[in-house]
Amino acid sequence: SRKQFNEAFEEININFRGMFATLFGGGVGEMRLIETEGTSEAGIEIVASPPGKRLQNVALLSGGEKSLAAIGLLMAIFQYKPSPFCVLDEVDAALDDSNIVRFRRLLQQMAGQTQFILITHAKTTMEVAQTLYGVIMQEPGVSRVVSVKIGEHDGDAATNGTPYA
Amino acid sequence: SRKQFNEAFEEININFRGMFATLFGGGVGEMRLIETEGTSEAGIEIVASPPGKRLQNVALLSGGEKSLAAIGLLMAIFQYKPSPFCVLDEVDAALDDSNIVRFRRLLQQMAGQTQFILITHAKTTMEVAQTLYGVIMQEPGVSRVVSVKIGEHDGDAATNGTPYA
Amino acid sequence: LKLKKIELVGFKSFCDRQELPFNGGGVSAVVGPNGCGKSNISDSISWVLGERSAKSLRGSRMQDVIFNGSRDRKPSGMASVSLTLLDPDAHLKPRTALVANGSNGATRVNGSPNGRAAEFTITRKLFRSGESQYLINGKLCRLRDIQDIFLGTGLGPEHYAIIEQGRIGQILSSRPLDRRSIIEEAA
Amino acid sequence: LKLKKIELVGFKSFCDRQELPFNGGGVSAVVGPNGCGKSNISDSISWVLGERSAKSLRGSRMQDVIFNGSRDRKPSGMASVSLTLLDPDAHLKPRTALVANGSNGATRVNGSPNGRAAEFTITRKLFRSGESQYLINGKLCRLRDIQDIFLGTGLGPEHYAIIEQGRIGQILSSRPLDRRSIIEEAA
Ligand SMILES: Nc1ncnc2c1ncn2[C@@H]1O[C@H](COP(=O)(O)OP(=O)(O)OP(=O)(O)O)[C@@H](O)[C@H]1O
Ligand SMILES: Nc1ncnc2c1ncn2[C@@H]1O[C@H](COP(=O)(O)OP(=O)(O)OP(=O)(O)O)[C@@H](O)[C@H]1O
Ligand SMILES: [Mg+2]
Ligand SMILES: [Mg+2]
Repeated sequence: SRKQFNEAFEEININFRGMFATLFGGGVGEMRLIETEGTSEAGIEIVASPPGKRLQNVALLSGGEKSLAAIGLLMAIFQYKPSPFCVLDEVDAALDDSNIVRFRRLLQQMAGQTQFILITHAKTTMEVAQTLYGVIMQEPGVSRVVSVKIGEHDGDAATNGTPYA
Repeated sequence: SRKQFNEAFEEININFRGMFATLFGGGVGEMRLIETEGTSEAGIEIVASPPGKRLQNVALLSGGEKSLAAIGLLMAIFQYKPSPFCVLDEVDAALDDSNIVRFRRLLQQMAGQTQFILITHAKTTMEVAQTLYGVIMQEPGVSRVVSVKIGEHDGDAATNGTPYA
Repeated sequence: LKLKKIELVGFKSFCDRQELPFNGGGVSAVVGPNGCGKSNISDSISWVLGERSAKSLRGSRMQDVIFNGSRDRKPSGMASVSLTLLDPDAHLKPRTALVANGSNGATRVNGSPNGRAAEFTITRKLFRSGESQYLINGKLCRLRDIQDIFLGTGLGPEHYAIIEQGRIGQILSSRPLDRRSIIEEAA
Repeated sequence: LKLKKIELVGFKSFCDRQELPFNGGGVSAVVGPNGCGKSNISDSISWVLGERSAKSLRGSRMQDVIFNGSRDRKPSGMASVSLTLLDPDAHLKPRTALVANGSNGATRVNGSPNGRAAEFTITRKLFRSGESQYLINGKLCRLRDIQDIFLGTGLGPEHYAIIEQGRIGQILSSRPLDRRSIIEEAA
């Protein structure tokens, strides 16, 4: 229903503005409803302007900036309505070291509500995981999975005495 | 001319087969001419099958495998006809550590003929450069470039005594 | 809903039956070298949730998801992926109970009548012939029954909760009405 | 041909005049945090070589490449990019000498008549009005004259020697006839 959509839109937008400000340390990031030809429904335009930079076409943003803004939008939706789980396949590929740290912090914040499954090559991202699934192809062309539980302190569940939570 | 095209195609294909074998440690990688509807010119199909894996649609390859094969094809063209310079913007983004090392080795091999300008976040890739251009935005929204020459040994041109070559 | 386990057999590079157990929440990371099968796991989740487009799974036709053989193995005859989930409020949610209870051979969601939690497994199979099967707790059902469980969760038809490799950079350049359908699914 | 220098002013985030000198060959790496301007440098090279599509440079219209202002700076009135190259065999190559010597106001490539090497600079400017200028060694010429220098080098219209961010993964999924045009350019 249109009322339902507008409520969801407003709330997700508030979340997105907050997410953007956190991830970029300022700037303006939000969604706007725009008239779309050929339909009575409004389309959604995304405005994303990192701090100190002038507002312009989001296409001109850098690869890393686009990734970070998109992550912020996704998390804004999850803040409104958490998904049971979420699969992120190499979403950190374009992020530099300091943005990977921001991404990690955001994951830790959101992990209570949604189970995140990250596919990544970045050591920094791996460090935030409680479980690692190592995929190997010892026999060519045949995949196997080995799962390893990591303790919440120093990578060793046994040493800190608390049961794996 | 068609004769010119066929000669170039054959030679680049020989290079590509070699490149693929080197980068993947085996397997089959080559180009094939295929009939294309609506035109008398043959289109080019790319076959890429890493070692131990069965030949199938290249779309099924992984992100890293696609990047590596594409890099091999590009270098195969440069082997046939070196470009004055080549700009590679984050082509290593999907490569794991061991494939980045293969990529580096290939760059060092090809660097004699073509000047490579790499844009990268990967430390391993940076290490193969003789010159680094650091781009900064001290003032928000305004880019500046600082160039730093690296010696060919141990990152310091002054210590090894040989003039910057 | 909480994810408990993923099982794959004959799906893409997962010739042999493999399992990913999820115990406890938080963040999990899937790691390994290029081409070892990580994105294939993500594809298997999209697929068991009802992905209809082979192209979205990097294939040209749906049979491309069946293990196609390797140097030492013959191609498989079937791909099968199962997702086991825990619904902590099964007794409160008429929709899940109804789907699992309803017509079309779907079965009652596991769990004691007085118990709160209920574990259930959804399965999708594809045979070389092109024949497909969808199951809830081992009983045949329609693809619709599986999709209904996940409506509005981000794991439904828009599945914005599954971001494929390379797609994060595309989100900002998506079309205005595509973005609308994502918000509509969340609403 | 060897690359000697890139100069940018008013191009995208390069408000102030900046220079990248290339002394000696080998490999150079452009590094820095997200959004600092690295890909913009790559765009400036594509642009000065004659890129006609604003979309390929992530813009919606060509004026998007002109510095658009920032917190403390006003927008620029013009974008200008210059590429300085060394042609070690200028005396042997009728084409380069001809382009630089020929009609349309193009000028003689720098270098002594008996000397072997010749350095030359190509420049492209764009004003807010939409007016464009192309120059070789400071003298006005047509865009065609610049493109002719690089035909068959991978820096021509197909510019396969410039791989934009995100494009490496697309090469294998390009269309059969697009791949053909790349081989044709190299041939
Ligand atoms: N039907 C199939 N049968 C057998 N192997 C397959 C099938 N479909 C895909 N593969 C193989 O799976 C591999 C790709 O796996 P996947 O995309 O999961 O890799 P990845 O771990 O994500 O790697 P990357 O880090 O490069 O993204 C390819 O080598 C491909 O040949
Ligand atoms: N015309 C313009 N005027 C001012 N700034 C611009 C203009 N066009 C683009 N920019 C800015 O340039 C920045 C993008 O730069 P660029 O794409 O070069 O980043 P990058 O260094 O490649 O980053 P990444 O590592 O994330 O790929 C954006 O923040 C964008 O706002
Ligand atoms: Mg992958
Ligand atoms: Mg970039």
